[in-house]
Amino acid sequence: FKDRGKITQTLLDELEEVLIMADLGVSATQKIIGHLQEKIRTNEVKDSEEVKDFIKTLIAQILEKNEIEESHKWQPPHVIMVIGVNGVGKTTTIGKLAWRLKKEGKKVLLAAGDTFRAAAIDQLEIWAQKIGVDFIKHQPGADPSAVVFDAIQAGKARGYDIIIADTAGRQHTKANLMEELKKMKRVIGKVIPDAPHEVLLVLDANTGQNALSQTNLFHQNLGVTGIVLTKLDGSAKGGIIVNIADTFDIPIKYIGLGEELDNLQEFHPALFASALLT
Amino acid sequence: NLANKLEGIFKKLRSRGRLSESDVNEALREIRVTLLEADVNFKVVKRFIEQVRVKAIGQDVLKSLTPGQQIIKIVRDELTMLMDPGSLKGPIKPAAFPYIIFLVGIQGSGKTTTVAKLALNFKKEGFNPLLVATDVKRPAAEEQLEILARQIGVGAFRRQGNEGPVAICQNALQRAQLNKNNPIIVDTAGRFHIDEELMAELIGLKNNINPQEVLLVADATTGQEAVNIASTFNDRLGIDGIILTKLDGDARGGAALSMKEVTGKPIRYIGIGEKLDAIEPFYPDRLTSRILG
Ligand SMILES: Nc1nc2c(ncn2[C@@H]2O[C@H](COP(=O)(O)OP(=O)(O)OP(=O)(O)O)[C@@H](O)[C@H]2O)c(=O)[nH]1
Ligand SMILES: Nc1nc2c(ncn2[C@@H]2O[C@H](COP(=O)(O)OP(=O)(O)OP(=O)(O)O)[C@@H](O)[C@H]2O)c(=O)[nH]1
Ligand SMILES: [Mg+2]
Ligand SMILES: [Mg+2]
Repeated sequence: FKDRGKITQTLLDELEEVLIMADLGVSATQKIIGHLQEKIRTNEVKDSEEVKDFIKTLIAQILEKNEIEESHKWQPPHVIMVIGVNGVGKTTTIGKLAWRLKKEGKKVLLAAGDTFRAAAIDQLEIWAQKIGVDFIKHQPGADPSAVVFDAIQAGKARGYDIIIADTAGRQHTKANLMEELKKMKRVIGKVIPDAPHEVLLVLDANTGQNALSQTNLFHQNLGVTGIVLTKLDGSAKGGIIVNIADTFDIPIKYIGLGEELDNLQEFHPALFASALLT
Repeated sequence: NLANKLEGIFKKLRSRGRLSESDVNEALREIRVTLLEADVNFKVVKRFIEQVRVKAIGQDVLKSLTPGQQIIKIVRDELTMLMDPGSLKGPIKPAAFPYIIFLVGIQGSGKTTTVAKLALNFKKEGFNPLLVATDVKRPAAEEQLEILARQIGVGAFRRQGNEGPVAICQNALQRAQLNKNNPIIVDTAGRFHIDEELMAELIGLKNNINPQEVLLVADATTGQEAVNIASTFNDRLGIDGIILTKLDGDARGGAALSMKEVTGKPIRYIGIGEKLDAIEPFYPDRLTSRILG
């Protein structure tokens, strides 16, 4: 849809192609095009330029519905648990988040809750050192809940503002691994009632429809309070989060745009909606 | 699932004996949705549906099958042919020294873990592999490869000073020659296909080291961009095969179909877990069933 023109079936077909190839999925795409066809029928949308504006606005609205004002007036220690399937960018995101919070003057503690994967502890430790924040670890193979318990105790005692717990990547379909996360959440809650205050699910923008199943099962098991969408600096559009925003009440908090510490941005529904259509 | 949906469609239609055009069109609509929801690329689906349409219209319904089953059979056969078992090569057989294998792909796809999985396979077959750590960027990537090497009892080579990937590989090959290591499996840093500088680095590495195999490691959950990723890596770098990881989750794996169709390159292995023995040779009919749900 290059310039202002008539609305043709070709235009609608092109629109369907753009949305599906952005990973919105069949049902979200059909729903959006259905709304559009209704507006066309009532003559509220009359040309190709208005089609584009309508779609952008509609997608932004879907994405905005769960967004909440981030007050940042947390009661210390504010505990954040970071979860997600293998390789999506959890550990790197924690580094970026810790960096951002440190620059805001917060005292941050990182907990090496991935005691399973080779060099996971080393990886997070390098980030902690780069940023200059404190770090709690046990030996590889230790009980992840014990590490996090330790970190929360230390965090509480020494007056940290934020404690972020890294966890090992895992497939959401593996019940025993989900149990391990649920146990970690319970352990955190024993030390600080109401903690963890944030359960951040990290999703990879390259992921297709499986992101729905991931969100569904992590949410069912743990109660997800926020989503981070990483690797948006690639060619993937991450359109699956339109369906996720529509289906769940979970706000999208941040997006990852690279591998360095300052490559984390707050999520902007309108900007994201625009980028989807280009 | 698709089989039930098609049965439902054909229950409503009266046709028997031959598959009429309208029967086929309605079934194709369902098949299209099934493939898109399985993450097969939009354009790949379009081409595939046309292939099926041509095969299906006017076909005699076999006595033993319902029209729905007939269409499924055509879809299954076409999908399996797309996965091209003709080119099914089975596991890699390292030939004479040096047999160099590069693992490449985007961030987080499972390259480092898969390097170790392949090494364990080769070790069990009596080879003496050497793992080469050229990812000098990601924090603790070299440690990760060393730890995995130690877990399976094979050697790992990492840089001594501040060398780049080319020098690391050249030095590793010298070590491999002295130690009689073969194959030599090279782990590379994750990178985007659209990152000019990093793709150029990889192309330079390939031109310099001349690997016998360049394998693209791709996550089974990859969505529509699978086509872009695979075709760019293939067109610019040249790949010999694909390894699809994380099939132990519930991803339908349509990305595999897209990547195979657009590059013509065979899927050699699949990753089915985090442990180092969680790798299998690829079987097209299993993935076909998975994609069709
Ligand atoms: N380009 C890009 N790469 C990213 C981004 N976020 C993470 N990565 C990269 O993705 C890869 C995996 O990141 P990790 O932080 O190790 O992911 P993880 O979820 O902790 O992985 P596991 O703990 O193994 O499950 C690394 O190469 C990161 O540099 C991003 O926003 N953009
Ligand atoms: N469940 C499952 N996890 C896997 C599989 N293959 C790799 N992983 C996990 O995926 C995550 C990423 O694996 P890596 O080997 O670090 O990926 P990578 O491609 O080397 O990542 P970068 O070097 O950052 O690009 C780790 O948590 C691995 O344990 C698999 O087949 N199944
Ligand atoms: Mg991690
Ligand atoms: Mg790696």
